[in-house]
Amino acid sequence: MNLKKLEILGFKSFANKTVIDFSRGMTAIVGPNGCGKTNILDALRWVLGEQKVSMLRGSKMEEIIFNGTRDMKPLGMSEVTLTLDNDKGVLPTEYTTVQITRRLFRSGESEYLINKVPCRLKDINDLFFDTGMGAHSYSVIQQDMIEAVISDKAEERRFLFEEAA
Amino acid sequence: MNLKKLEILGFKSFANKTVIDFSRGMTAIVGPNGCGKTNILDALRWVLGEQKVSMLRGSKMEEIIFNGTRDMKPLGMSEVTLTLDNDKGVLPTEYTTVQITRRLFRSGESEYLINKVPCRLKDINDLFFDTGMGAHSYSVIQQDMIEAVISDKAEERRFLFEEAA
Amino acid sequence: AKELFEATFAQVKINFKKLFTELFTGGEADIFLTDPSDPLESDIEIIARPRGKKLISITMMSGGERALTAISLLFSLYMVKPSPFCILDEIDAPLDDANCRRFLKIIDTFSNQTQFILITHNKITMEASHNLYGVTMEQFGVTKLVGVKFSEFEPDNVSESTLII
Amino acid sequence: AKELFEATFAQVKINFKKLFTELFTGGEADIFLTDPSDPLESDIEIIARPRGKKLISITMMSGGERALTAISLLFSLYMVKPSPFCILDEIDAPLDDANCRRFLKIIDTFSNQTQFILITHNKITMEASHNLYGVTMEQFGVTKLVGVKFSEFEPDNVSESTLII
Ligand SMILES: Nc1ncnc2c1ncn2[C@@H]1O[C@H](COP(=O)(O)OP(=O)(O)OP(=O)(O)O)[C@@H](O)[C@H]1O
Ligand SMILES: Nc1ncnc2c1ncn2[C@@H]1O[C@H](COP(=O)(O)OP(=O)(O)OP(=O)(O)O)[C@@H](O)[C@H]1O
Ligand SMILES: [Mg+2]
Ligand SMILES: [Mg+2]
Repeated sequence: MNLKKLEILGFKSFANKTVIDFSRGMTAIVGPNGCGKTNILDALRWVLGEQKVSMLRGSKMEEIIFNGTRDMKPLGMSEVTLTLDNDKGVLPTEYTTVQITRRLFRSGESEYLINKVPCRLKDINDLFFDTGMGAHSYSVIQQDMIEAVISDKAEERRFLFEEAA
Repeated sequence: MNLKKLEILGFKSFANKTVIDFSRGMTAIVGPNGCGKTNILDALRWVLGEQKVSMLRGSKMEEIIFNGTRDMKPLGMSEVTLTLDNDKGVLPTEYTTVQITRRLFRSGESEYLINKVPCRLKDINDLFFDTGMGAHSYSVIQQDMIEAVISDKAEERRFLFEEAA
Repeated sequence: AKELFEATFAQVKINFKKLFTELFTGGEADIFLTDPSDPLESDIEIIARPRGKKLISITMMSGGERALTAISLLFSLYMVKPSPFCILDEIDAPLDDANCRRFLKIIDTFSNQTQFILITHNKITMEASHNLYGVTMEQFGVTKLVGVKFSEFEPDNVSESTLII
Repeated sequence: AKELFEATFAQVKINFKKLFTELFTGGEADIFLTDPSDPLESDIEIIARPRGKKLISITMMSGGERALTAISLLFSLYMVKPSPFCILDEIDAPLDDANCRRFLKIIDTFSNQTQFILITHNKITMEASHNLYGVTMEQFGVTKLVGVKFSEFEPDNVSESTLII
């Protein structure tokens, strides 16, 4: 089971459509401060079903839609599509390629699709249930989580153990 | 007013006497993880009168005495001496060179000296009062303080402003 | 659920002891439940002793040692329940060159079963990656991705400034 | 005390606006009291707009942008009440190469009145320093200091691994 591709448009600083192909092996994402590297991580969390806006560094979900710059107007929608290779059947579906899409409109409306078929957020959560891959899994590690793992906050540690169990 | 020299013996990982001469200009302290760089910062805080053990990453003050290694026995005392150049008279004393020493014994006894004359901790605190240089000033910045300055913890920010006022 | 947690915990414990000693080229560490009779609610304690040093609480370890201990624990969890992919945001920031290389070696051994994506500013990590994406902002506030390396790149030429061209 | 705080705050505000724009090569920022009628108890808010981007809350800024904003605020306080010395522990860790150089330029302008000591793993900071101390542990658990550079050093030869020799 691999990530194949992540397509981002209208999410945070991705005013133009961006396609990231994930090859096997180790991929490094580099670049100057503030250019969008962590935003890629946020986009991945979001398309996997993240509902806690604080995990995306925002205070309300609408803030994740591209809100314009000096030279560009804000956009009306954020869309992220993740394509996965399900060759080992890890995901509970008979498809060998799985594509998940999440959209959010300024109106507050959301759309979710699995292989281009509309579905509910719950269906996306169910797809990843118990695979260790959901938005809240330990697959996505921000820098402050490293400190939390060994800090005095025993609840953070416990959460990771429960994920693994 | 400059730092001239810091002498450390028996404090944390400084089992052997270490002398650091501070020149003018910018000094960089480098080296592998766990070798003692932040311990130098702790030694400076401690000799300036730091009483909060948590600021020194310990849970009781006795922990700052060198507690031995596989090849060396623990020591019985920690001693740090800071020598300052008081040429501009910033410190309220007529001496142009000021030397502060702090000692802690395993028994729990402490000794404090200013220019080799025994004094109380209060005298050291008074010496630095309002110079922006005490142990709790913003002269000594740990990495987690940077995050605290701009995090939601408004009290951390306020503390720095009060120091400057 | 209690048995599952205890079985998981026992396995993570074994992995952690082994991985810590590998990443610290020696020394030892352990994790345990502060209240073994109540595994689902108990705090999880970590103790560690880097090579040649005495046992110390996590709070007294250096920044880099803490990060490496947290990484050992995180990967111990991954060994119990491997994740198909893993995205890590600048967790190599506090590591010195030697520890960074050891961390990357662990990543390498996991790379068969897990796709790793590392956001980093660290040149050593960049050189070790198979694939490298550069994230830039040619237009103010708009992210643009450049693919820089796909397993044939010359590591000597990589620096963050070249990616902006 | 109220007047003193308000006067200090006003001065820090002026410095912060200027320093932020300098460190971010553009953009703007401000600080204000959430409750101006109660300056001694009020929270202190920070807003910032990096160049070309729209105004965003501090939480949505990137790791490097947050660090640079905190550094702007810290140095704004120093300008009001300069400290004779300042010891900074790895605060350059989240900064990219360009931001690190800008940060060092600010340190340089302050170096006449403040003695800076920077603990760092960053090669650019090492090269920019006048004096360089290497901290090592030849014997397990025992810190040993080596003086590496005193304003005549060849920067190309400095790396953490050479210091252990
Ligand atoms: N809704 C949005 N619309 C436009 N831009 C946004 C939006 N949300 C966040 N941003 C921009 O994204 C930037 C942050 O990007 P990100 O956190 O990915 O940086 P980074 O590459 O990880 O940098 P660093 O190396 O400093 O961690 C911020 O400067 C912010 O202006
Ligand atoms: N009382 C003590 N006796 C002996 N050693 C101690 C004592 N207290 C702390 N240490 C040792 O000091 C080490 C931490 O040193 P320090 O925090 O200065 O590292 P550092 O050089 O800042 O590393 P990093 O780059 O990872 O931040 C710990 O490994 C610990 O073993
Ligand atoms: Mg980031
Ligand atoms: Mg340190």
